[in-house]
Amino acid sequence: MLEVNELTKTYQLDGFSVEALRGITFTIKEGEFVAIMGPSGSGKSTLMNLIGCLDRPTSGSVILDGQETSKLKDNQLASVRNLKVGFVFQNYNLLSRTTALKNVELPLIYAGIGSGSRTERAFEALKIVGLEERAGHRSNQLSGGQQQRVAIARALVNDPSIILADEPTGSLDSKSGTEIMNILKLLNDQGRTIILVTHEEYIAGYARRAIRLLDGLVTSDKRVGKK
Amino acid sequence: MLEVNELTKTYQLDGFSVEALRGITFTIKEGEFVAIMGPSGSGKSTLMNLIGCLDRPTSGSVILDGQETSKLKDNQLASVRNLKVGFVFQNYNLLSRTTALKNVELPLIYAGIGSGSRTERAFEALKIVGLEERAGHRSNQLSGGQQQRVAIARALVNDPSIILADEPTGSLDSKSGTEIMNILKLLNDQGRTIILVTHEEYIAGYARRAIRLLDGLVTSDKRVGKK
Ligand SMILES: Nc1ncnc2c1ncn2[C@@H]1O[C@H](COP(=O)(O)OP(=O)(O)OP(=O)(O)O)[C@@H](O)[C@H]1O
Ligand SMILES: Nc1ncnc2c1ncn2[C@@H]1O[C@H](COP(=O)(O)OP(=O)(O)OP(=O)(O)O)[C@@H](O)[C@H]1O
Ligand SMILES: [Mg+2]
Ligand SMILES: [Mg+2]
Repeated sequence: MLEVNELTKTYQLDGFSVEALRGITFTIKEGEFVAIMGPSGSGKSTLMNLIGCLDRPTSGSVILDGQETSKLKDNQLASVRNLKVGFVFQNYNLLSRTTALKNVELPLIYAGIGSGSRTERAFEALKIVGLEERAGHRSNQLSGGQQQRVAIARALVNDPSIILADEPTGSLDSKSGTEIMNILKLLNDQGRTIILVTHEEYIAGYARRAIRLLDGLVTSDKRVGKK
Repeated sequence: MLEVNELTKTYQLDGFSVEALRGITFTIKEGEFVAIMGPSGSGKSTLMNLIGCLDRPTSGSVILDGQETSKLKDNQLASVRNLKVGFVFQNYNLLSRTTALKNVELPLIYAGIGSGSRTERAFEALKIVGLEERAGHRSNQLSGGQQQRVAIARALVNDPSIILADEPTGSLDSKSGTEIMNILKLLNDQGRTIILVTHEEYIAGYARRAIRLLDGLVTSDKRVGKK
């Protein structure tokens, strides 16, 4: 269960500020599949970073499973984030000189999982996204879409209850994109909450609810067709 | 005029190799608008890097305006590249702590343009992609789609005769994506050659020819509808 109340985020830059979010309020129940859409610069990634406990709001609150995240200390925030949330970054955020396998193992290292089962689980996650043959290759030796899929495997490996995916199919051709959406659909059928930023209508079609942003505000929030 | 003959590229990794391109041959005439498509990992970016003189083939040749690029020394390659080719990278390749304006000025610095007209031309290029208000912001302070548009402005600022764009609309919503495609269409109407990698069919629809890759080989090369 996720609740955001009157969320704002203002980035203070040298001499001026950018109001990325100007008052966002909504609730997402467990097991929902929500698409967040809106033009470039409308605040989607900023919102995902706040929901995913990667950044703190300027004002307002994020309540994740009953806990108000802005009240937590950094280390508590990190452990909530690591145990509950799987995050697929818009720019992948992989360690470029590290192998695909090791990148996927990272959340398991933070969770204190032993190395034997860690490697096994990371390999399974790479298999799900179709990259088991590249497990030993470094990220900077993979294509754009392959890196994106490693980032998706890393987000799933800890079996999180909420998956936040920021443009997860941006670099993928339609076949790979559809495969990833089927994985997310399966995880959602199994009860996980999926929140997905996308600008592609056919990707948003997998969700059952679409929240649209414009200039840091919600302009619409409604149920959408089921795929 | 661009000719590639029996082009191959094999990446040698620690202990094994990846044949990214396995024999590619085609000719693109001046003023054409070509889309390069294919699944993730099929070799599109590798092909673009070879055409754009950013990397050398394992075998075969790239002939750009009558010059065989693989025969050029590094500094000659760099100047051919900088004067003739505008390159939009799949991962933007911006200097993250540098302002949008300074990033767009880079090709002009290499071309030896004086600082007054450099700043003016870079600002004009940012205006074309709709980002003049963010000229003084650093790349790491911009959204994904804003960074992509800075990368496009940088590719256009030197007024190159060939524009190579690797997934230029991957992070853009359909409105921004359409604006970028209209810019490229205008440049093509003015006689520039455009080669564009994309996995989105509606973006490929702007091109008049589509070359499809699969596992490092061309599977089809045909004229497509005009938009
Ligand atoms: N620097 C590199 N070192 C080693 N292998 C590489 C490197 N870059 C790409 N490859 C490999 O070469 C193959 C082709 O990669 P390329 O980036 O050209 O594909 P692509 O068609 O652009 O894919 P995408 O649509 O995912 O961007 C892939 O299997 C990839 O892993
Ligand atoms: N680290 C930052 N510092 C300063 N400003 C930022 C930062 N990150 C984002 N912004 C600004 O906040 C606004 C919202 O950015 P955000 O990344 O949330 O947009 P977005 O909807 O994800 O866009 P896109 O679709 O292009 O990825 C933009 O105007 C952007 O320039
Ligand atoms: Mg974003
Ligand atoms: Mg690529």
